[in-house]
Amino acid sequence: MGKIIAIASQKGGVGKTTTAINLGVSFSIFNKRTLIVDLDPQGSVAETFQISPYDIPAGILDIFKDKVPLSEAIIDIGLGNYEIVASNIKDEEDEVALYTYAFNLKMLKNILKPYKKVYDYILLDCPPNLGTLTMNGLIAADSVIIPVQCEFYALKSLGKFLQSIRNISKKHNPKMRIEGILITLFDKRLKKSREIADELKRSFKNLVFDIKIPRNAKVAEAPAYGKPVALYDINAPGAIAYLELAEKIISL
Amino acid sequence: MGKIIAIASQKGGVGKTTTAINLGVSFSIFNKRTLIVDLDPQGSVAETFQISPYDIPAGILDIFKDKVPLSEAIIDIGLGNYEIVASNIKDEEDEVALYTYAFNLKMLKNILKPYKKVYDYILLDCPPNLGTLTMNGLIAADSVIIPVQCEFYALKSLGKFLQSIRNISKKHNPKMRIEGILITLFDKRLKKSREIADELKRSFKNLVFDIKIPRNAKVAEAPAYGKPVALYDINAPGAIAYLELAEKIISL
Ligand SMILES: Nc1ncnc2c1ncn2[C@@H]1O[C@H](COP(=O)(O)OP(=O)(O)OP(=O)(O)O)[C@@H](O)[C@H]1O
Ligand SMILES: Nc1ncnc2c1ncn2[C@@H]1O[C@H](COP(=O)(O)OP(=O)(O)OP(=O)(O)O)[C@@H](O)[C@H]1O
Ligand SMILES: [Mg+2]
Ligand SMILES: [Mg+2]
Repeated sequence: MGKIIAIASQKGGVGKTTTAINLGVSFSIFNKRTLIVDLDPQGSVAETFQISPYDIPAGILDIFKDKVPLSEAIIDIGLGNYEIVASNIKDEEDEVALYTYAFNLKMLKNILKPYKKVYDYILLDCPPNLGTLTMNGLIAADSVIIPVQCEFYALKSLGKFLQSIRNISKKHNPKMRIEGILITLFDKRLKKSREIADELKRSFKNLVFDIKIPRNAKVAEAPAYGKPVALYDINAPGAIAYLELAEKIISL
Repeated sequence: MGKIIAIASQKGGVGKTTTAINLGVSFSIFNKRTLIVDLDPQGSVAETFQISPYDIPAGILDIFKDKVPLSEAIIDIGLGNYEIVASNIKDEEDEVALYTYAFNLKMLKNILKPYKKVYDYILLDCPPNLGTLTMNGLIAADSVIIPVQCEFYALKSLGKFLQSIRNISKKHNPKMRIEGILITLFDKRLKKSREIADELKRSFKNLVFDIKIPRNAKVAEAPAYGKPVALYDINAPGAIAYLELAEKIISL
């Protein structure tokens, strides 16, 4: 049976999309059938693969609004074991509409359920807020990965976010677990980064993955070439870290 | 008459809060009476000054929900010419409630109007999305500053965001102008950063501020000490850049 993992954080710019894309491709490199679902109106997942929102036959808006079957929205991007469902929000009206349709908090859970037999991993890229789309993601998920940057605002927002996850889990999805807190954009040269990473380990203990994703220019460059970093430069420190993370999650 | 400037971007983690806080304090250093309004449920503005959401007498939720007068939510944090209105969202239920009350898109505009006589600058820190809170901010604003990081996803999201700003302005706030596109977290050592900065200048010409905010560790450290960077280390490159930006905007 496949596993649905939400990649979520209220804080913006901490590496949610980067983690969904690159952890996803790492699973596919280990021959796990993987689906990436973009719940974020920004639509960065399709952009990573140079797919314009206008070229998408059907996306997350059509699924929530017109009940288009998920199978019509799955895009094969030519990588083995790796498919995506894009977010095709064109403007602010689409965005407000999507958040409104998502008031049915169990919608995504019911849509994805049958696909747990088709995929080994389904990764959900969540938007940077606690709105109805992220709630749909957390309610559909078996577990959640929380990317955190070792900086003041991201650290502050983690405590509150963990509390919200517990609230949502208790009310709507009691089986959901925390897969882990993932330190991203880690710069070991900065004293502040090292201090915050130690603080995270002290406060959240085993919830924090030992694997840290280093800040690595190749990770930020890869999407400009339409690729996940592992296919752009397999020896890049960021690519290796995501492969190690995938290996760890598969082994759990 | 005071000026209301929204600091907005759909992309997360590009320096919206950092710009609101530090451009704000720079205005106050030039003796301009400044108010920072936090429209983001994350509540990073109050956190910067070590104010807990539980200690806030009234915040943005009370203003939208219970029509509490703005004057009751203004907090004097002990810096001359510089006050804040905090976002006091405690959990995901508050967040969904706030976005729903904000369906009245002209609410903030009507609340802030009388305060243009009290302050020289009112800065609005927007959340990383195009939901009803950001729309309230763009409709209340005289102008908007769009922070952009020189990286692929932030660049891609800029075009769409500018289009949405034009749509919102045409329908709801025709006088709103673009104050400027602000390059933030700029690392001049990275070739990719320099390339993207050049591309921004080529595509958006005079819309892009000449002043770039450099990536500067002191900027990220300052909030941990409860201060804007100018009060943490006035000689820090980040502090100087925000002072230059304030000077430029005041002179326009
Ligand atoms: N390990 C890394 N090394 C270098 N750059 C990275 C790394 N991870 C992410 N980035 C870059 O940092 C920026 C933020 O990452 P990303 O967009 O994935 O975050 P996000 O949490 O999905 O943002 P949002 O909140 O807007 O959805 C991007 O420009 C990305 O390319
Ligand atoms: N010039 C800078 N130099 C170094 N770090 C910076 C700079 N500007 C912002 N930062 C850091 O980058 C991170 C993102 O900035 P910030 O939180 O202000 O962005 P934001 O756009 O408000 O994010 P969100 O989308 O979550 O609201 C923060 O940890 C901040 O301290
Ligand atoms: Mg993202
Ligand atoms: Mg912010």
